Amino acid sequence: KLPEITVNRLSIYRRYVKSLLKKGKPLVTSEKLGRKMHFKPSQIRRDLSYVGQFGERGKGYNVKKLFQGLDKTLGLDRKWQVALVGAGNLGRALSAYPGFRQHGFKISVIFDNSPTKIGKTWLGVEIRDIKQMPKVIKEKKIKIAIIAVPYFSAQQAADILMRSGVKAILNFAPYKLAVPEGLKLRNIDLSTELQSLSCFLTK
Amino acid sequence: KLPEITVNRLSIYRRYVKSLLKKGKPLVTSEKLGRKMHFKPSQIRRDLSYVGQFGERGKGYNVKKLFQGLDKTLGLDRKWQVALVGAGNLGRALSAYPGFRQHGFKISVIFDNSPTKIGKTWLGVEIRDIKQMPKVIKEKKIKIAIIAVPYFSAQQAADILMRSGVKAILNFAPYKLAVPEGLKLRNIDLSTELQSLSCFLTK
Ligand SMILES: NC(=O)c1ccc[n+]([C@@H]2O[C@H](COP(=O)([O-])OP(=O)(O)OC[C@H]3O[C@@H](n4cnc5c(N)ncnc54)[C@H](O)[C@@H]3O)[C@@H](O)[C@H]2O)c1
Ligand SMILES: NC(=O)c1ccc[n+]([C@@H]2O[C@H](COP(=O)([O-])OP(=O)(O)OC[C@H]3O[C@@H](n4cnc5c(N)ncnc54)[C@H](O)[C@@H]3O)[C@@H](O)[C@H]2O)c1
Repeated sequence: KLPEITVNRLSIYRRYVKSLLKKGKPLVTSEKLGRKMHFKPSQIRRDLSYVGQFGERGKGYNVKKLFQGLDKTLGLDRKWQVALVGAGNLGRALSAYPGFRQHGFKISVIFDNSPTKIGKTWLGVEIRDIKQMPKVIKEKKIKIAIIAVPYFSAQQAADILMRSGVKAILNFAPYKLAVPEGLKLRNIDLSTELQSLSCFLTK
Repeated sequence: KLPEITVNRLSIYRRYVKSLLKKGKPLVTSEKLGRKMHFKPSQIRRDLSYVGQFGERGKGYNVKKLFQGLDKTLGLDRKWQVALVGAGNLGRALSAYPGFRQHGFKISVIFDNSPTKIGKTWLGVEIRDIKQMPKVIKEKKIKIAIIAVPYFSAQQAADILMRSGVKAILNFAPYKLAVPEGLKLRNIDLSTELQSLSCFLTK
């Protein structure tokens, strides 16, 4: 498996290579990629060898092939359905964001436990009762979920998701979830992000 | 300066030590901390030595002193005013979140360039014209800002922030900002986060 730090770089390369594709550029060198994205060309060449892409000396990489290789490695050559748990402030912003769909991620179902939310629809997606989660996630064969519930409900939400067959979770709740070996978990703790800024500013 | 990965761990320790403080526990060992938070006790002891905290052999750490040391290192023993740039979907969720204030971060001013937003107030905070940003940020001596504008406006927003005296930025726009040496920048690219999940699921 690729280290996470490499995966982050691959998705930054993909964004830039996509813009080259749109401009109709046929080739690009690792030096040009390095200048544009502030990475060392040797780092870029090593990363791209992971996705089976090799440039021709003096000519560079074929932009179309490079994009396809990056897309395939990142799993973006297909569509992914995503379950969102928690229809609160953050859930609403995430469900309204067009950027996910552009990368092939569609928030196709939303779950909540509040009677004032269940039954509403956001941009055509219905908010369903969390009690329905096992049935709906199995039916739609959903593998990716986002947790946007309060910290005290996060573990319970994760347990139901895992029992329903979800294999990868993006967690926004400030709580250290206990998950089994095979599950992929990414945590985003926005308070911790701000603390890294205040820590830097504290001499 | 502490490596970011250490800062992330310190803020997880702080969250747990805070709960011990609330329960009135006087002491805690690195073994107990390790069991609760799934980190190695030797890693915890090394990290805590960074913040000048040393446990007594066989007894552990003084919970109150440990919390104060963590607070001080993370810069949480004081209040921080934060400027939010972009009053859109994400900006609204961030400004509504009570968790930031609990850690001493107050979103005290919001900027936008849309006439339909300027002049509104969200939870008592006025949305101001981005043209006022240099004046207001200097007046309030704001050092931390969050960027929540579209990717094509992100660099312009960052440039004005830096000219106004901001020293640390949390950026949500999917754009690689060019910033000078002394500025602290944390990027959150939610599409990249989802890509790390799809990459993991792609065999
Ligand atoms: N809003 C932000 O900008 C922000 C910032 C940092 C962290 N977070 C974290 O993200 C999470 C969501 O934040 P928010 O601001 O959207 O909160 P919110 O209170 O606005 O929304 C939470 C939603 O979860 C639902 N919920 C509660 N318990 C549930 C359960 N057991 N099952 C299903 N649904 C349940 C609630 O009905 C509500 O709709 C929280 O953990 C919060 O700490 C949010
Ligand atoms: N909403 C999400 O969940 C989400 C997820 C991932 C990434 N993002 C990123 O976060 C940023 C904000 O997303 P959003 O969903 O809130 O977008 P949005 O379109 O809802 O809001 C953007 C706001 O920025 C304002 N704006 C535009 N140009 C500006 C400028 N030059 N100066 C000041 N204000 C300006 C607009 O008037 C608007 O109010 C975007 O870069 C987006 O890619 C958002």
